[in-house]
Amino acid sequence: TVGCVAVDGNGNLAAATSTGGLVNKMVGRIGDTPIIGAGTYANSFCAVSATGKGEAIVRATTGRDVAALMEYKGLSLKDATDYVVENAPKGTTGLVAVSANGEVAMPFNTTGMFRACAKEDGTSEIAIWSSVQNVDEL
Amino acid sequence: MGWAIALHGGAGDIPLSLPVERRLPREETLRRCLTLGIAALKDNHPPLDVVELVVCELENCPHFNAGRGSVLTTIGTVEMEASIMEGNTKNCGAVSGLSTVVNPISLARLVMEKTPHIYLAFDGAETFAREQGVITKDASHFITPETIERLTQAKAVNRVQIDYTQPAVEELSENCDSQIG
Repeated sequence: TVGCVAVDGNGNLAAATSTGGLVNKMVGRIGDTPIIGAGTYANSFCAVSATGKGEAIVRATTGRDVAALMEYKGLSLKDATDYVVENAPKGTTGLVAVSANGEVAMPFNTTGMFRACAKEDGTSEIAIWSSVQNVDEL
Repeated sequence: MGWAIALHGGAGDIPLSLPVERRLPREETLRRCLTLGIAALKDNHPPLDVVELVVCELENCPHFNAGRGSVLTTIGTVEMEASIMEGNTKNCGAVSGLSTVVNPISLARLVMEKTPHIYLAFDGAETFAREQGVITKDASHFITPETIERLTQAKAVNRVQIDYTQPAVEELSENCDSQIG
């Protein structure tokens, strides 16, 4: 699965996700990617693109849960995404997210996630695993 | 407040021993796509354009599980899916069951912008793609030697895997969840 989230300097948000699904999936199987609120979601608070085991992500309404925690519970992007990913079954979920004020979060509970991010302040990251040894600066 | 962008190329049980020849092309694509997205944001392109642009680039990379390089169904076919959403308006579009559309994310955006609907699938989505004149290719374009190998490995142990990020069969524990390898 691939995905991208972005926010501009005015707080406008967007999310996009695309996938081939699972190896050896049944013909006709639908995953989380096209289910709005599961693998992909954006509102005025954040934009989210998820990856992992689609069935688990659909059950967790991952994307919408992140947005709802920010909107109704006042959580930061980091706290909201950490809560959602930590409460998903281990080994099933990763996501990238940005908030309207330019925060970035990329948590996962799998062994790794191919990911990259950048912010206007010049910070950037390209990584696969959690270890800092896998992080490059642009 | 400032611009920001984040992208992913899949999550799963990616082994720390991932061979360099499989790691480097993916890292290079991530770097190229990030640079592309940064440039678009700096040029004041709308975030919706930016995420579509970046995902198209990722779809075109055969090393990731989307577009060309999508993993295969149990009968060796490709069924791609994609979705896109704009935050302020909550406008969104999604597609699934695509087998010939080169960039499913762009078709998802067309569903959002050109139809009264949110989600088109299978034959209806393919018909819509032709009506809109998006680029299509024969289904064989999307299948790579690596995805054929992944399907062969998965079928050998009757398992459904999370895309290419899974380690090879021989690297897996026999006690792993059968749904994710």
